Amino acid sequence: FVAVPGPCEPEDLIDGIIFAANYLGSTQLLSERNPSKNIRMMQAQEAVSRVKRMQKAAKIKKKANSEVDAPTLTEVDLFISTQRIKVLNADTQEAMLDHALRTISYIADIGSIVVLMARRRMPRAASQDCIETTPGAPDGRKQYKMVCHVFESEDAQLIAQSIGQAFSVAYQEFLRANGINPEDLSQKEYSDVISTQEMYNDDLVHFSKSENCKELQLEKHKGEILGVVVVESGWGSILPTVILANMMNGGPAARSGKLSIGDQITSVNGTSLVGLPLATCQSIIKGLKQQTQVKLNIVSCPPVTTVLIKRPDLKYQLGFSVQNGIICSLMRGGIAERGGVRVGHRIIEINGQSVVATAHEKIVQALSSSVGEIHMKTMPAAMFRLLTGQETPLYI
Amino acid sequence: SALTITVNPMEKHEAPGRGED
Repeated sequence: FVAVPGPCEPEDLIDGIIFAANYLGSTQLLSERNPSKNIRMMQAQEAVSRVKRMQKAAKIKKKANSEVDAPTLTEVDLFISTQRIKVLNADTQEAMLDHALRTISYIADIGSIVVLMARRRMPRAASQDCIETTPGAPDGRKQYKMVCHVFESEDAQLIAQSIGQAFSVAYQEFLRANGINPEDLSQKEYSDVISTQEMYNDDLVHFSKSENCKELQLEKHKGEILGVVVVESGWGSILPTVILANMMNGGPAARSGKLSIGDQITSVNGTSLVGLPLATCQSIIKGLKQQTQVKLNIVSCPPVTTVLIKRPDLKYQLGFSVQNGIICSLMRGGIAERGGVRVGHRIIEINGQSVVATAHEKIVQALSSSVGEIHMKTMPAAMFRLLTGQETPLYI
Repeated sequence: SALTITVNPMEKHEAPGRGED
């Protein structure tokens, strides 16, 4: 392990350590995605004062009910590891709260108080329930729900430092898993590389042009399938929806002459497919069998995605991994994601050279030795298999 | 007493809206 400053042994944080504390309560806040330190401080203070108000109200209520002896605090064991933070009831050892460490946004300590800020899950469809805009917020900036847990302990500072250390140990593991040696690269240095990387925004420009977004009416016979194969656009894509990968000869989709392979389907008969899992999109399309008219909203896209990665030096890892020519993982916020790399895509070309028949080792070699501008062409792996006849299309 | 904030460096790599109930 790289030495990570803090009160614990990094090895102990992997197994997990326990601190005794009193759980005072939890509250929810709305927050922008990456708030400034000052805003975080205000959020922590707001959480503490809300929970203290709740405590006071509970005490008054208890007094009124003359349950003077009833405790207003819950004694807990705070379990901290590089994977999770759990809050266990000290008496029963029952888990009251359990958060994956990566979902913890930050930790605050003030005197004997510790505040844990965790991001709440937002459904993929970004429902209004979990994502809101604050009226009057500049340019309607998105607000995310956070849950704030407040604790009291003599060891408040030690608890906060231990969680901070767990953050660092887990982050170094994450960097290492993405091929970055934390010893070679300070976080500051990597942030600098990221900030010099332009967001590859051809996708965004393409999607925002109204001439690329079309509403189509397709005629079909009752009982006839639409005659399409759809695949996922791939994690990391700007528009997470299905892509038309193949059309059945003589089927309604092909007959219309209005669709092309590569088109992204955004809605079917008014039902949005954006953000839905592939299986759900497929069943929505299958559900059209008895219809005679189908309304599709599509974005015309070429079947091949263009990627541009700017890598100033070999010491900066690309931030994605490849297996047999297929991109299988992507580092969130890394230079590859910014450059347009999508999980599940097959690499077709690197710097103008076709790599479809190139051995895996050669592809890795070409990528690992490339610096400056790296141009790639990719397409969803499933679409590539269909187009090259390696897979038989199952039309729906 | 002073208020100390320690931000999780993983935060910037997480997709917006990813979290837990």
